[in-house]
Amino acid sequence: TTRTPEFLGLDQNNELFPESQSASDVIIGVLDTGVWPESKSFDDSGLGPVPASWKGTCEVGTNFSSSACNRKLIGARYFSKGYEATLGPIDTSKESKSPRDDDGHGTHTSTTAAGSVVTGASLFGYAPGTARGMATRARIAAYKVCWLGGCFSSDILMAIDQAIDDNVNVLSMSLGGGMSDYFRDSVAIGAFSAMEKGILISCSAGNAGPSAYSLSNSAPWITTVGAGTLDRDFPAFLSLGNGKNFSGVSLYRGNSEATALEMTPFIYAGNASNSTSGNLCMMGSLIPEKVKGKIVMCDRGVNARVQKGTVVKAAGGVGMVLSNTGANGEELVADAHLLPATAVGQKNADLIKSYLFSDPNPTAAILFEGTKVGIEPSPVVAAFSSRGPNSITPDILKPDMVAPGVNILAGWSGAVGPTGLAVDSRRVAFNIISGTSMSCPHVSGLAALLKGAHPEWSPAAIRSALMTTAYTAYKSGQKLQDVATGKPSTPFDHGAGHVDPVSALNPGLVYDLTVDDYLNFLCALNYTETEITSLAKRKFTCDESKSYSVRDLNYPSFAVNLETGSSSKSTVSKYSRTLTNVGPAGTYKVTVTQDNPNVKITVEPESLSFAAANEKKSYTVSFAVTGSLPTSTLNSFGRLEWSDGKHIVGSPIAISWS
Amino acid sequence: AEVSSRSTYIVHMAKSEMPASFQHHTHWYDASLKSASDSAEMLYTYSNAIHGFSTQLTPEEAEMLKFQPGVLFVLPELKYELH
Repeated sequence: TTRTPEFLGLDQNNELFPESQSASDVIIGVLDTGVWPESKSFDDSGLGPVPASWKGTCEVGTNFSSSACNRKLIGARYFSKGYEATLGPIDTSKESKSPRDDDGHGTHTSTTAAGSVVTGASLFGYAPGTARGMATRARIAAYKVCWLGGCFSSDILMAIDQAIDDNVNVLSMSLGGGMSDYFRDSVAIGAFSAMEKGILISCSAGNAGPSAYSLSNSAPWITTVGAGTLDRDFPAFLSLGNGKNFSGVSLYRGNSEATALEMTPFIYAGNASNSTSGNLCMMGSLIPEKVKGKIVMCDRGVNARVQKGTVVKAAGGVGMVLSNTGANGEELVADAHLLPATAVGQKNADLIKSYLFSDPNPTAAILFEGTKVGIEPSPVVAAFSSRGPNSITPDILKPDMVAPGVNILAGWSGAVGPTGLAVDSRRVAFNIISGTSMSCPHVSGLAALLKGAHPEWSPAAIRSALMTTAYTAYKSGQKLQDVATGKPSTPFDHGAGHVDPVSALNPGLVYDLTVDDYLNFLCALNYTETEITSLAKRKFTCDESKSYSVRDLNYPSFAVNLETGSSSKSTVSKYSRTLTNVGPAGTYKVTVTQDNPNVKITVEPESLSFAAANEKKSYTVSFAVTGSLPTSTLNSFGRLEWSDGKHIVGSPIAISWS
Repeated sequence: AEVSSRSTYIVHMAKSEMPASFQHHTHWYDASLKSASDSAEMLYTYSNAIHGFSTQLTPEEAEMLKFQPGVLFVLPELKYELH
């Protein structure tokens, strides 16, 4: 990536992160579409021998030999038996039966997590700079589990099985499969076993936002990552024949440096089609006679954004304006279209449409402005980022945090163009794409940095450090925004907040968790012995004499669920937590802020003193309803912070009424 | 026709319940599978992520396998997608 190291403060604080052996001994396993080993991001210059702990290998296959691996890309495997059992033998003329990445996604995620430093990186001159992964000294092991026809659970499970055996330290999985109970979800099951072995599992939250209850990968032993924007944009202005200008974004690059599309006849796709869904620019839906030589405005949705451009081009159009609808609001995702194109937000789109529908001879021009940085406010939560509440366990707040996931530049496959379309014959070393797939490996890499700095920390301690130091407000003091609403985002959108790795390096205190804590959590969920045995891989019986509570899982956040109409007489919810000192001795005092005066939050004790490292101290939080709540009150939010004056250990609070 | 009606299942086993007569868990998994299907073959044997294996079965075979000793779950294959 060329911007996130700066955006996250890594560039200015390089000296804080060790260059030592411990940093280069960290191995990140990436389950994805494989790897393009020729990418400069896998250059192993300056790296020492492969860590002694590594037990993996570099599997050979179609267009992939064992020499593809080196001291950066230390392992590459592929898993296709499940895929082939369902869809038949792999057609090696279409995809490589090997770890080779024919898609680009796996190369993008793995280089984001731990790619080496590459100077002079860009996509067609966009986002220029020095590209690097978050943990430049960590090693990468690629596990190819996703193919042209999808990613199958039997293959994913085997890849996790193998990654555990290979001794990875971090597992990065930018994939998901809906919402099923933990014991039915292969990612959750495999992640549980990985967690037992001390492996941190970072997963994408999903791209089903801004709808509520849209999360994937919500098990508490998984670090669930939502997506936010950077302070970078790729403006491409649309100038209308009536003299009005509208801002949009684009990664289009023509042959000439000063790319622009002069004033050209302009038409709405819905008026250039006989199809009822002609506005979407679906394949074959545009009438060439109406489109030829014109800029066409297409509505977003159903088919891929870049495919709409090819549909316009195939029908003879010379440019495209991609219009957001209510589902996307003002979120602008830039694409490397094959024809001059710009994407505009819903508000601008409505104004542009009113011009299109009222002017008898509408015209437009597109001007591409290149790359702009310093965009404010940033970050903002991406509209597509999946949102809580957690539909599987409402008492666990998810996502855990947000990280950069919009317009991210990282390594790409040489087998496919930047749009991923078959008709795109362009080849690029780096591509700019968006998704929680992109935010997940940011956190995987940052977790590897923390693991390198604190090898003794558990996966839960590393996640806690990332969560409790995440920020929820801009430097101005204003709360983080949600691009879907234009309003402040909530813990259901951003979890603990936006990741801040420099602060995470020295969190002061952490909320640690052991395997037994998670087993007790499963008991609290009333899982049967069979369900627990399948997850734990050993016989585990919940103690009938013991009172288990999900509220007592030592999680760094609070999700409180109350019943509508509850009053102080009927509802006092108590949560217990234990903090472990990972900093110097000190006394921490608690503060609680929240936005609902009818809920009283009490912390006992209000002060915790730590005399030594690794000392543990517990506290309880009580949530009491002090008055009748209006039936319209569904959620309220707050924050609990412990501070010794130097460290702030923050936890988000989300209170829901059902 | 039997082959085409088969789909992939992930079979979770309680390894602690393996009869002493088996020297290795893979032999036990194999015997369990054979008790439900003469022709089904294992796709993968898992040791770390779960205890169990994946295989292709007809719905009837899958149902029969559920009731074999030591079988915890017979879960259908799920398709995941990139984010």
